[in-house]
Amino acid sequence: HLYNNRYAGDQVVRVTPHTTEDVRVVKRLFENLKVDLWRPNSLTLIQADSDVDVHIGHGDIRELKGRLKGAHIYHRVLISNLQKEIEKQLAVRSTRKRR
Amino acid sequence: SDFQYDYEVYHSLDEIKSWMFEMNRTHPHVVDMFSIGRSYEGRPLYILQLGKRTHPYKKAVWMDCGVHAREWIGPAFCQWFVKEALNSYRTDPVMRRLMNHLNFYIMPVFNVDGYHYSWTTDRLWRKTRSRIARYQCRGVDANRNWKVKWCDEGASSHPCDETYCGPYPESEPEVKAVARFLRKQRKRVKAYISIHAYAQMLLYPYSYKYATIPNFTCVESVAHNAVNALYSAYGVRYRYGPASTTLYVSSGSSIDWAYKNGIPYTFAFELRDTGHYGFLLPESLINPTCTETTRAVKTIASGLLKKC
Repeated sequence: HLYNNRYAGDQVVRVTPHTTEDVRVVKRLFENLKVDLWRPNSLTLIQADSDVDVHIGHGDIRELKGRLKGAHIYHRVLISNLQKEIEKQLAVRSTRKRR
Repeated sequence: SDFQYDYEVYHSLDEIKSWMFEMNRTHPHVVDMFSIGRSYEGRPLYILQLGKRTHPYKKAVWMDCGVHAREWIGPAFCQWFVKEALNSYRTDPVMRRLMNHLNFYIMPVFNVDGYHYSWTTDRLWRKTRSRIARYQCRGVDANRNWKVKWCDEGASSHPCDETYCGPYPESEPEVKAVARFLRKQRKRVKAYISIHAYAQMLLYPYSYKYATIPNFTCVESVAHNAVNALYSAYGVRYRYGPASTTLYVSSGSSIDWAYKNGIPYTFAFELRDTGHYGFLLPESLINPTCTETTRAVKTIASGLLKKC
């Protein structure tokens, strides 16, 4: 597997904090969970009413979604399986090359 | 020639390097290839100079792609632009005029070590690959390492952070090499363009403060025309404006450094998309993304030939 399957089951989630309290909760959450911020690219840049796209490992997805749901913070999944998306990005290419 | 190159797929660093040599070999009258230094891991930092050799003191546009390793659509665009410039020189009067009156310095992959690493080990790597003393984490954010309000708001002084500014300004050999080249060419380079992803934005200074640049009217007008040109291709709307207010505050960025060093028009593109695929923009979207962005870059370059 590409990248040794390291992204299998990982997801990219879009979180939209609406209040300063939401922002505080999200920052605290991301400090505790090992997340890869896609946008913005730093915790200090998270602000109310702007989307936060975060790559989260498959082992932390349940906790992240549970915490966000508990805090009533809006979130949705952008990429449901990162490994598949990555392999799709290059797999098509190799078949084309073969052709 | 039997050199077939597919511009609608992502290419590895080796393939991009071979492609650069081929462009240099097959277009000797309008292409020059040279290196401006070496990366942290010792890879050459190759530049393609495009332009008719009309006279030695032509104005120039600098464009770099791939500052952040995982933003693969950047290098794809740089290659696409070179292909368009060379293929349309005879048929497109606008491109012919640009190539006759300007030189384009194109750096398809700025962060060569990071890009190679994103192909072989970690697809979502962002930073360079330098080692930091006393820390296991590697890499500096090359767009927080420029000597302008270095390591201030919007950058991090912690080596394990994605926006790590580095141990000192221009600590990254890649940043140092480009800064040195642009300092040397200062009198001729009139526009600096850096290609990033994703958010669909066109940004200009300042990034590190909420203030208006002295030549705001001219820069705003060029940006407005550029996003209109981009929109004309497929109807994709880009936001544009000062980076600090349009995106967020960040210090040590290349567009602020270039502007502060006398380049009157400096822009950063954030290409497609707005998050559906993010850094994993499918190859099927390379063509439309690059087609629309080429229109925007041509509009910016054309702006240099007008008086403002």
